[in-house]
Amino acid sequence: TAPLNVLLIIVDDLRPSLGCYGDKLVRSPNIDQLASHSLLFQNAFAQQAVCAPSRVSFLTGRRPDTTRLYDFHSYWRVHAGNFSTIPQYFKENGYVTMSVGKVFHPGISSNYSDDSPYSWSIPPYHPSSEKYENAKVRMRDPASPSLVPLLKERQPGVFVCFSPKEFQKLYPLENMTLAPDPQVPAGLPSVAYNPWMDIRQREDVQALNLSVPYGPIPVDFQRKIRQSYFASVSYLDTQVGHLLSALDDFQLANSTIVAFVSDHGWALGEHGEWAKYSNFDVTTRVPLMFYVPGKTAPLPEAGEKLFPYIDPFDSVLELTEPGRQVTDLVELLSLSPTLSGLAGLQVPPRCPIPSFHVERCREGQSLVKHFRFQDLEEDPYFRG
Amino acid sequence: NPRESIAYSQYPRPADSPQWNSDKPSLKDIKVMGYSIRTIDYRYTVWVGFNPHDFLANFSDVHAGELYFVGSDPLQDHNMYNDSQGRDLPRSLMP
Repeated sequence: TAPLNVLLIIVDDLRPSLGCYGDKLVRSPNIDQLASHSLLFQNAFAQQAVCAPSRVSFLTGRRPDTTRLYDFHSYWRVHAGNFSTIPQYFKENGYVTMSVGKVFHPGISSNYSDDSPYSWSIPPYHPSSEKYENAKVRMRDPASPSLVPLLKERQPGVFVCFSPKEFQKLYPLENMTLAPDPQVPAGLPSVAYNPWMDIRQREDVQALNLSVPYGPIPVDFQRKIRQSYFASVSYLDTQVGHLLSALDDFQLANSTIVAFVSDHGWALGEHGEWAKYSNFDVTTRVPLMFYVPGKTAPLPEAGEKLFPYIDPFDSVLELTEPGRQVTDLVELLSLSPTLSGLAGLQVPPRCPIPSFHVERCREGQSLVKHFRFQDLEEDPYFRG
Repeated sequence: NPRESIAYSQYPRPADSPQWNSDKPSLKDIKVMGYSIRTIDYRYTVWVGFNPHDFLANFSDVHAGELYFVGSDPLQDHNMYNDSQGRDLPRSLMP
């Protein structure tokens, strides 16, 4: 009957290239393990495929047309309406809320404060290595430790570091596939095309002298970009593994909801596009899963580890049993009412139109109905 | 209820053709907004005129459209929008 903790893991730029989403190439054993204990949404979509608008949208539960944030240059509370956020709602309901790393997009879009103090009980924590996020690095080598003076930084219970280059070894270039449709489709309207200008500005991409806006990237270089992306995914997986393993260590796995999401997808050569910035499914489709103790998986027994760390470098990785899955289309916008409902808080009412004057309401649906499993309800162990 | 299995997305553009700020246009430069609706069967997108001063999209000012059917074209490479013109989607499915 005690309130459940909530651990919300928000990954930047992660498309569902994960084992639990059927990807045979990518090594993501720790996220797959989380999925095996979770309810996984196969068809979840972001509302706008770029960081700040997407994050503000799902953290406030409003569409970009309501937050009026389509770029990076305004703060919704001033620019659109004083909308509440997910962490703010929990904070106002007695939770201690904490932010580590990039939850809100930094800068004016979160008032240069990660929306503190509205959303957070203590000041948000940022690793000092974050300032290297946009440091001068090559496109196909975003993970070189030699470029990062501070590889690790510790805060009690927090472990953050850059993605080491060694993870590229998991993806030999000779095994690297290309996008199945690397050409710009003939019938694609020019307005729909994303010319991936930020990628073109990377030093090593500039050296390729690509024609703008449609010039394709040479095939060998495409393989290297894909190799680096997948290496980053596996690195991220180890960080998620350490984090979830800590839940076990602190015996919190039986009292913590874990939600795992990304802010949007990423094109890896599909339709001749790279990065995000479009309406294609590859840039809007995101991983979305919820672990709810005793609901999506049995409560761990005393001493049992639900999330033991798995090393993606282990030569033989056991196949993880998939967990429960939902194929219905859902929106990232649903995160806010769903977390509220799962935690036992009152789900905010649907927003009127317009809703600029309403501090707390939801434009998305609660997904809680998907967590009613008939077989579990009939299972005396789960009922207990 | 068809609205229960629909996902909407949108993306702004400064112009009809790709240019240096097409990826991340500032609000003042947004001229076109692409609104998408997705179902399990298709994605339908209309790129319409957008006024950044009053934040209003003009659905009478259609710049371009996209229509992809999941069953026959899961990767979204064959835009069927021009083949579908004159056959409006049900109004209940519009954003």
